[in-house]
Amino acid sequence: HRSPLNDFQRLRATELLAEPADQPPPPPERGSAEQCARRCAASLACRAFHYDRQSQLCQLLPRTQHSPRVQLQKNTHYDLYQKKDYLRDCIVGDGTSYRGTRATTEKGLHCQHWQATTPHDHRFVPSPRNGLEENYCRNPDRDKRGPWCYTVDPKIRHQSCGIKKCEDDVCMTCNGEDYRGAVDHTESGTECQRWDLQHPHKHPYHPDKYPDKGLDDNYCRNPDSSERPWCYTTDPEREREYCRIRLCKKRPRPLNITTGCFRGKGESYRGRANVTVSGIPCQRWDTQTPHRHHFLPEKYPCKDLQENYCRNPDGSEAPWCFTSRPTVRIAFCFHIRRCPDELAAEECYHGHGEHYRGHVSKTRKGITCQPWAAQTPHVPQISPATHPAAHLEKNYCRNPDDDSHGPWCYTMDPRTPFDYCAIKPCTGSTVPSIMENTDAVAFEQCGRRDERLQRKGR
Amino acid sequence: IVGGQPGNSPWTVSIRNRVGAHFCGGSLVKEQWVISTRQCFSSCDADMAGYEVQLGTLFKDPGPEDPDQQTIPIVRIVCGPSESQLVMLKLARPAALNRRVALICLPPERYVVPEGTICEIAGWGETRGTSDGSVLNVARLPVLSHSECNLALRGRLKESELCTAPLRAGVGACEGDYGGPLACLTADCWVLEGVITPSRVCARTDQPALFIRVSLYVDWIQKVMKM
Repeated sequence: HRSPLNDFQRLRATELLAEPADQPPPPPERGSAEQCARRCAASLACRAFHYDRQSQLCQLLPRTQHSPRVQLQKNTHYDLYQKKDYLRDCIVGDGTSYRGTRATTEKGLHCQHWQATTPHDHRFVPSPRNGLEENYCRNPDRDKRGPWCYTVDPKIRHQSCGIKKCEDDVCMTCNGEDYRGAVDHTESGTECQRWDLQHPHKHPYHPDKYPDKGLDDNYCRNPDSSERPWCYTTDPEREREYCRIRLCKKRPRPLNITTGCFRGKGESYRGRANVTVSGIPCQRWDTQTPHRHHFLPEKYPCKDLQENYCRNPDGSEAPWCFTSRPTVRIAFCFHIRRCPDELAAEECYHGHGEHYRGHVSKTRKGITCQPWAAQTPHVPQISPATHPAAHLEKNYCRNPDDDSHGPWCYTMDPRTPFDYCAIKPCTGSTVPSIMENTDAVAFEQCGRRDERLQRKGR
Repeated sequence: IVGGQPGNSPWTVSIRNRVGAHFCGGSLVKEQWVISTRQCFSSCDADMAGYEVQLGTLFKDPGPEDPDQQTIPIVRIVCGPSESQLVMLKLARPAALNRRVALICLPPERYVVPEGTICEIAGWGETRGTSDGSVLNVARLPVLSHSECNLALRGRLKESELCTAPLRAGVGACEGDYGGPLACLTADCWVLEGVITPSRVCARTDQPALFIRVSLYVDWIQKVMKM
């Protein structure tokens, strides 16, 4: 049940470019990514492969991003898969499979080239099988201390390179939700299943769906706020299991703590709201009634699960709590005010700001405005050419279309075509009240409802 | 919805988070656009990967064989003017309109709903035991005049807010309804006049309920869809 892709690290939409002079790769072949991985794994010369998901073409490569004279380039047609052993900077087990590029010993001495026999003669002959290359640290004789090398110091024949084991290389804080290390085995030593595969275990944590959880390859992660990083296993009999990862000695200082309001999803909200929006008191975190749960305060030291306060220990949409009502397990605390997330207004405008001629050129979120005459990142429908009298200078905020919500601009953020600016109405600036006149109403096609269904529904 | 009853509201959509759970409501104003409230979303440039809208079904958690159900990913969130508390959600593809899925009209700019107009709120939120929480619930509320409401709220009512009168039976929106519609029947057409936003307490019997006044932001809504 182990996927051959488990030996590879995937870089999405990426191409590995080599210099033309280098040895051209073999012609692409058709097949699935897993078939391609099997082919590359079976070839000592192969260290990576390009996979084109659309055409299902696979091209084996004799190099990785750490090889000389190569560069990575964005390319939406390809995913680049590279053998983990060539990329990892830590070792698994005794490091026999380590193929990284570390070339200095633990005391900082430079390694002697494996080809060379001076200053130290030796019997190791570099070959694709033993992976001896350049002067990189290797473990050709299964030394328990891990990869080592002969040194260029005549007085010191060889020395360990001190490359850490992966479980000790990157430590985790709190519950390991931010852990992005390279451990890919569970506590019992079982290999993890890739997050981008649905076998042997089907699961909801697709990497595309959770881009913020770092669900890379088959590394241990904590996408659901469990106690520690874990993974689905390649053992069909065992769905998931925790991983052994070192806890950092220092606990991180909580950042951006808020009490009177919450920012983003409210993970750093430390206020005292303890009632749900519908008025139901929250259940205390240190009790299991009326609702049993696994968010025990002592298991989540960084989440401040005090009393029965609204908290967001698992990255939900907003602070929430278990309710004291048996029929309602969980409720959000949406009634807690959101912290303002807009820049302080630098200037003010009268009316709708149609005559504003100031120099503010940032949106209320702090994004730089796109020059009115520019065509990227947004092709403007309003420009100096279409509105010559609107004073559309440089990238200053303006209101050429008499937008009732004030000056605005196209933005330099490709995902945000336009937005309003960090300018507010001047005090005393009056705009006709909405209550002063009401219009006749005329509608065309929308808003129709099949009333027959409604009667049947009731 | 507290104090409501199972009903049909073909423009009301359920917004689902990454584990597929309903957490807020919305209204279909264009085949590829839903309007909801800012309070339901973590930020104006949130990565919406994994978030979806569900429409075309009366059930909060329909079975796989529900024929008319549509589930469409959300690809972008656009925040409204600062005071509006509104967001527009762009869908990955247009919703298919049918007898279970319909657009709701937008009012003319700055249109004021006449006092006493009967409007309807709809959602899959908390019912507090007053109805079947597994299906869409609707409830009817009469519009309260701006002046009367401002009086009841001791002068703190904004122009961007719209009120409905409190009912002695305790009828109103609640947890899980936020972002959903206050739809009013005007000239034989259902019009999105208000958007449900979180309040301190659900279905109060002694205070008006507040909604975002959509007519004040129709120009922004049209501009977003046009841009």
